[in-house]
Amino acid sequence: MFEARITQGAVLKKLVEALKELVTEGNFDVSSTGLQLQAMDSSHVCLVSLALREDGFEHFRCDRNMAMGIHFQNLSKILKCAGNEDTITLKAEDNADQLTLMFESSNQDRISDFDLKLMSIESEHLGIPDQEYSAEIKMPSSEYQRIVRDLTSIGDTVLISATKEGIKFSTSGDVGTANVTLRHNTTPEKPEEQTIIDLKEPVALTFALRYLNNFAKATPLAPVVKLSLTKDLPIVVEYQIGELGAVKFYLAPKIDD
Amino acid sequence: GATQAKISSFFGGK
Repeated sequence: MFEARITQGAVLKKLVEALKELVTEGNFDVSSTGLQLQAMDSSHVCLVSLALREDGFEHFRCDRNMAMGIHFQNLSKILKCAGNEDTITLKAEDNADQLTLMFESSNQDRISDFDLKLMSIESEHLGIPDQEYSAEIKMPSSEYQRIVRDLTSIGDTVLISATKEGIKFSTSGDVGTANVTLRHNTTPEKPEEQTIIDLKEPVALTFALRYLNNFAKATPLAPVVKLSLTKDLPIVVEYQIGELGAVKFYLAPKIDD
Repeated sequence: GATQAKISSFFGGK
């Protein structure tokens, strides 16, 4: 059987809210090492890779590897019924066609359970190579959210260029143009308020803003976001979810004809 | 203009 208990149920709620518009459905692959998900959006332009470690849960048991096909809008409907302070336990029998979600209030005086019907999903796993990136930028996740939201109101695509001067986001549209530059800034005392640019070589890539904007739905999960860029490769937008794991969004670039 | 690439053209199936 599979059983996973997380005291901070709100994390699970935020996670599903971050994914549900980007990916309709996907498999929760559970094993003794944790829970993983790899899913593409419907246009196959971006990929979500989620990895939650077994030791990040208060309790985790998985007797045999399983792929649990999840419809994210449906999972979201159920998780909306959990309180923000609730402990959430996920449970499934081996080869089950449903996932049980149990919500316990923090003072244990309210317990509810919901069964989510599982789906059979044929999913192709993509091999994501480990690699060095030309530029890695860590910034406050709220800053990333603001930049992509602001630029989405001006244009459809953004040119992201990383140089020793900083990281620059540029767009243009019917109303005009916009540029936002962030400089390397380690002045703030709190690491989560710093902007750290690790540049091996200058790089510039163009991306569709609507996806970058969608990734920002993960902002409530983490105070810091990391962007990784290499010429002619997908950008990685990564949120560390405390000690539990990480969610990474990969977006294929726009390529000049 | 620029063409939107597919993610699968970067990451192979496994």
